[in-house]
Amino acid sequence: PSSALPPYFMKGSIIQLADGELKRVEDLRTEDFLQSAEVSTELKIDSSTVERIDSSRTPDAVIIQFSVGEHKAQVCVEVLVEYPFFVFGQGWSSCCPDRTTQLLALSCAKLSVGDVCISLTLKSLR
Amino acid sequence: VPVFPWHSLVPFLAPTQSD
Repeated sequence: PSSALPPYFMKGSIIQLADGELKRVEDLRTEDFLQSAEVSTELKIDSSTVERIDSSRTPDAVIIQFSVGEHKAQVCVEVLVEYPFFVFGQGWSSCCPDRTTQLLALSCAKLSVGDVCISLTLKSLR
Repeated sequence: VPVFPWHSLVPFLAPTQSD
């Protein structure tokens, strides 16, 4: 795995919403994700609450445990400390906001236990 | 200039079962 974050988190990256509108990554708001998911035929937004943040054996990584969706499925993800998540009503947040800002120029809040992140799931398949 | 789709930016976590 690469130690680099995906390019679309870099400040100034151009993001296309589902209705075709273009926005910079740092200008995205909660409504942009919600509205984009509404018009998506496959994807819907779930609420994923941060339950735990543990250190990882991998340098500069953390293991984040989320409680996902209405069924509160427990899901762990291992990410770099600077990996940004979008918190409802708050915006970009990472475990190490200083590092995120240093590497990506993206302003971040500190991701904490109890924060509710935007995640994606599939709309029910029939 | 590359343009990225909105859904790249948020993680895909476990699909929920609908009842």
